[in-house]
Amino acid sequence: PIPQNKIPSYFINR
Amino acid sequence: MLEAKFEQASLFKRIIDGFKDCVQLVNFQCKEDGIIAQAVDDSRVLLVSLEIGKDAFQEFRCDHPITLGMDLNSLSKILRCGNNTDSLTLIADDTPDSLLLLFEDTKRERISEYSLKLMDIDADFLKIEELQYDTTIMMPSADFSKTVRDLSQLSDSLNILVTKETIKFVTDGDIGSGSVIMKPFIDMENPDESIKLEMEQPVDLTFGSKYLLDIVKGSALSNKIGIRLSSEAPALFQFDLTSGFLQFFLAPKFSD
Repeated sequence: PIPQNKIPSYFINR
Repeated sequence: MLEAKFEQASLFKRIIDGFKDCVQLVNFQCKEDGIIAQAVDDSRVLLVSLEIGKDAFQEFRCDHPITLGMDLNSLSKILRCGNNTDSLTLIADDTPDSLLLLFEDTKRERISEYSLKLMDIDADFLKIEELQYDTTIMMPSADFSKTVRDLSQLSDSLNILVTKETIKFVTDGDIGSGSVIMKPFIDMENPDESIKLEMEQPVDLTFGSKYLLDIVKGSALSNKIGIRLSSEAPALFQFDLTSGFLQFFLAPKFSD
């Protein structure tokens, strides 16, 4: 299966 | 004090049903101009962003910012208790430990009242920037969900290729393969059936079918879906409300 990216960290800033 | 009245309980039910299968514990931020919520799914592949503007409500009042931490499974159990045509009022005080949901059937003078215990949810605060996209598509949400549901039967990955004049959905799995090709067209009789395509750059992206199957559950909110694709950033799938939107940001799979 094709590996999956994640939501980039620049979207998620604490 | 929050007092937010939906003319029809069905609107809030459809909103919650649109994303309760992707994320479970969500903080709803209530402010004077409406309610927003953002959450990332456990696999951190899908980010949901909801905005309900105050004009989506029949009445809306929120004196101070209030955070409602809710388990969407519990919330949807209570939303099932109201009739779709009832009005629904959400009531909470300034530092609430529960949310009051008031269903009113004006015809038969029936009032149903439920209280949902709120939760302390420690979630990331998300900042979603305005991104540049290579391609923007607007199409009937029914067409997109049928295409996703049909092709997802054949593989756990769905490839979307956009060129100047065509939008192509392709899948290739163990039992076989499938492809759906759509072209932009303007339907003069009912414009909502049109397919619009603005292509800056061609894109060739692959997504996980299971995420797209969750995203298309938002189709009950709008008969159109906006799809914005970029080779550099997560794809944006957006359903517009009368005032506000339900957005899904989905990270693509690695392209070969």
